[in-house]
Amino acid sequence: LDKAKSHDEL
Amino acid sequence: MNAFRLAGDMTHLISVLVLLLKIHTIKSCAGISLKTQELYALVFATRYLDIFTDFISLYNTVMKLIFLGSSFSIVWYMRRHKLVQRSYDKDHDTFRHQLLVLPCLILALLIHEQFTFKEVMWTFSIYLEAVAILPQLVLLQRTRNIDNLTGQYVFFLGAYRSLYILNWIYRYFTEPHYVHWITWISGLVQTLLYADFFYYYISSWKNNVKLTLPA
Repeated sequence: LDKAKSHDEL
Repeated sequence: MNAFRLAGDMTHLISVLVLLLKIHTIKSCAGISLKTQELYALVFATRYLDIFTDFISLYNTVMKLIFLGSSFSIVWYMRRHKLVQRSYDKDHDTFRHQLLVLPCLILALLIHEQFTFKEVMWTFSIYLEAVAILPQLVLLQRTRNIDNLTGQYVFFLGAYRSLYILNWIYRYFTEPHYVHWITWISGLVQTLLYADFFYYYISSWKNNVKLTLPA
């Protein structure tokens, strides 16, 4: 799971 | 980025700008809950801990800086600016922060995807954002008479939440492995909290009368 990608929303 | 997400971010941005504009130009924060604003500042401070470590896009970084900057300046205005301070409705804004912060912190410690400091803080910010509007809604209920800018502020915030739900539905069907239960459930709870306000906002707009809430 790519954390940066999953947290790309604001 | 899909259109729902962009529209959601833009309505979020507009809501914050409407509020800052109100405070800055008429030097009044009447009807605005300082508790809610402090909770939002805490939400952004704990969510964007990754701002200097994970680069997603220039858009992402700039928006994060705007949300951090605007939320802290709103709190600064309401606490420190002489004129703005005077218009703050302290007696009606009595909702206790701890009632929201502590349960959210405990929930984030119990339910998260990864047990790391950054991840738990991120999860905490998601839970806290879902309920951070409560002091504002309580204040609106107590004062009942709402000026246009305050009404628009809450309206745009609600629009932002609704558009994010459409964005999640869109991403779920278009992106593989896009499943985020924590964000979805919190987001849904948050949007439902606005439902009541929306009902009165839209009916007052349709009848072309000043927005008032029932006691």
